[in-house]
Amino acid sequence: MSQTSITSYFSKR
Amino acid sequence: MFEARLVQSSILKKVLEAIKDLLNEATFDCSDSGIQLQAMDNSHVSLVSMNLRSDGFDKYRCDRNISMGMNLGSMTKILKCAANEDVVTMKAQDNADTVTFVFESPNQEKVSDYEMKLMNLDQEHLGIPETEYACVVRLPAGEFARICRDLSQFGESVVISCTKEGVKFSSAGDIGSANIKLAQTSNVDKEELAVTVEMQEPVTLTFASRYLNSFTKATSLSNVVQLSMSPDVPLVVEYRIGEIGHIRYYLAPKIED
Repeated sequence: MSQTSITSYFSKR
Repeated sequence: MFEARLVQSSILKKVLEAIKDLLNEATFDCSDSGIQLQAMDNSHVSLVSMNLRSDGFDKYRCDRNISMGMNLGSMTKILKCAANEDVVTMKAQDNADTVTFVFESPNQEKVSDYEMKLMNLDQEHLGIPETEYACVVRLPAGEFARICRDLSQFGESVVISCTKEGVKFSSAGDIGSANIKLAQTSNVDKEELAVTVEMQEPVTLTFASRYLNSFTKATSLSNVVQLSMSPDVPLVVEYRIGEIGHIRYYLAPKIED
């Protein structure tokens, strides 16, 4: 299992 | 001028306790609607979003929006100087480079003030899309903390699977495997002891247990915790902060290699 990053779900405003 | 007065300094102490393990520093964005904070942990795996509404304070004044970069370790040290029953006031001049915390004992016989330097933190706010979650679970916060602590002994991941029957937490590792199933409670007399599951569709996701354990540092804030899940989106772990606001932790899932 590999950990994903929160930034791949929420875009920088 | 920014000034916010809270009769229960314990709320602010607990809020710091809830975020200081995940975040070293964070920006407190203050406006006339209240104080907001949003920050990712250093590894960008989780995001903390906190909101304290201005109407939850005993006195709240914010002439101009102000963003205060706080070192949370220093802020924790200062808040440790406040007794739980002290009244706390945070205040800062417009575009100031320091913030002052004033602690007043209930009988006003002891008044302390602590001035802390502010930091210039780059503001990288993330947009969090409104989401209709496939599963929303509410359970006693203490129960969730216990589950996370017990399962983290077995492995570094926790699988959370939610069906209409209830929610199952699983972990496996070198010493073996563990499963904890919580059924929906039928009729409990106290709301905060209930386990409820609102399910649109079943969901199973895997998360790193060390982040879940960090989130449970917020347990002292609320009797109930709410977990929101949808396939392939971050988990939301939400604790209400009295009548004044909430703290939400977002955790990116782990996926098959």
